Amino acid sequence: TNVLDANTAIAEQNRQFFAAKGVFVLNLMSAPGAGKTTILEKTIEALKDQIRIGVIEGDICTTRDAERIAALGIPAVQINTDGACHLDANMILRSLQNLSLEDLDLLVIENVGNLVCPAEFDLGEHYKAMVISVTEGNDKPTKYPLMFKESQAILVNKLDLLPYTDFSLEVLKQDLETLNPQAQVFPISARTGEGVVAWSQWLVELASSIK
Amino acid sequence: TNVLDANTAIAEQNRQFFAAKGVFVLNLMSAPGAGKTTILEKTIEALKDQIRIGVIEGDICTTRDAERIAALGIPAVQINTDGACHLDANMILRSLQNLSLEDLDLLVIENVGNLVCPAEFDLGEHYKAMVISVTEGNDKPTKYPLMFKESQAILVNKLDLLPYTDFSLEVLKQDLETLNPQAQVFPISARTGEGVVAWSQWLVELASSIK
Ligand SMILES: Nc1nc2c(ncn2[C@@H]2O[C@H](COP(=O)(O)OP(=O)(O)OP(=O)(O)O)[C@@H](O)[C@H]2O)c(=O)[nH]1
Ligand SMILES: Nc1nc2c(ncn2[C@@H]2O[C@H](COP(=O)(O)OP(=O)(O)OP(=O)(O)O)[C@@H](O)[C@H]2O)c(=O)[nH]1
Ligand SMILES: [Mg+2]
Ligand SMILES: [Mg+2]
Repeated sequence: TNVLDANTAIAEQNRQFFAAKGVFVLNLMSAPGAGKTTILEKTIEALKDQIRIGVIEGDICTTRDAERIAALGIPAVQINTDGACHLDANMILRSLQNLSLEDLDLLVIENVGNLVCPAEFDLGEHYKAMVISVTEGNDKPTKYPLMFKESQAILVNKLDLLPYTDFSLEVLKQDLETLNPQAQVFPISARTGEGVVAWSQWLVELASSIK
Repeated sequence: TNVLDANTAIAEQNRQFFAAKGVFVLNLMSAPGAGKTTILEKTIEALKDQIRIGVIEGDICTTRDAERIAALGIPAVQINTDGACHLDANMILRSLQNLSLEDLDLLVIENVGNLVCPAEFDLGEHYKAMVISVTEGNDKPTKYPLMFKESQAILVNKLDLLPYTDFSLEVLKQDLETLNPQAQVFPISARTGEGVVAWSQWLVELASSIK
């Protein structure tokens, strides 16, 4: 469609800009409330002495998520989409005026909470990562396949709630093996900290790999 | 926009058709995995001997949800949107060919799991209801306000998980009082059955009120 073609052209521009500045860019997606911001808080606490991190937050409205990130002492920019259910490359391009990319090693873009449209819009990122919460049910990969197929990393969050749900980690891993065998799967609990080290190390290695 | 105007015209057509057939229509929305289908299963079990119920299921792909409903012995139709992140009035109009509305008292339309766009598209329903799970966090009403504002009923699901979260039912009720004081709030657990009777009775009264 014309909308996606125009978006891809701007995404390419963003990608070249990110490469010129030597910053690794991750597009983090999920359904609303899966735990993206909480995972980011834990990840930043684990990594902020090793690498320089910045965050772009995307939400329909409010600055709540950017405020949570800024409270950790790192650069955070809030985009309000005013109704659009996903971020696009042009919104990212415009928000870059508020960030000094030369001071960053890793830039995480937290997308709008939505399991559908964000996966269709290239923002110029290196990698896509998504979060699924064990409370959402085992059927999400087959019912909402695109985001699971497009992501290089899939974080399975809220493991601490697993004993109180009918969710099967085994069934999920089998479904992901079928849909996206290359994806790295990170079982995690942003509440207890379980799995945060493995996920954070994967990010540090990626951010270092483009230097 | 032209898209919404065209949609509203078809929604009006649907609404007149529903009135002529004497069937009460509910548009049920939520984020993915909040528990819409599980709540419907419990509601149908509680009501199927009192009123005649039919369900239209809306999903990106698969027929999983319609199969869960059909297994209860009531009419269920599956719409696959092939990528669209919400149902619209035309999809509903086309699906009505597969339902005998004259045999129904209540028609529930389970929308695509998405906290954003479904609230913008009138389907011709009498009422909108939405589900929020206690695992999604207290900030959803302020971050995704439209659906909370538009709904006549707000079900707060997965109460059984409340002890394991940082969610406050009090804070939620205060936020809903500000955003939508007319909405009926139904604390519920589709897993334990808590709150299902009050919700089901509200539905029966509405379905009877239009006879
Ligand atoms: N039990 C448990 N709760 C968690 C965990 N991670 C996040 N939460 C809770 O889940 C809710 C939502 O977390 P957020 O981090 O705000 O989710 P989000 O994906 O950023 O939400 P949006 O930005 O609105 O899409 C909050 O109440 C968190 O406290 C976890 O590992 N375990
Ligand atoms: N603990 C607990 N789990 C629940 C409850 N209600 C639903 N679930 C679980 O939540 C997951 C999702 O439930 P569904 O009913 O499929 O959710 P949905 O809103 O219909 O999902 P979509 O149609 O994909 O948007 C499943 O694993 C259910 O077993 C509840 O009250 N308590
Ligand atoms: Mg967030
Ligand atoms: Mg469902």
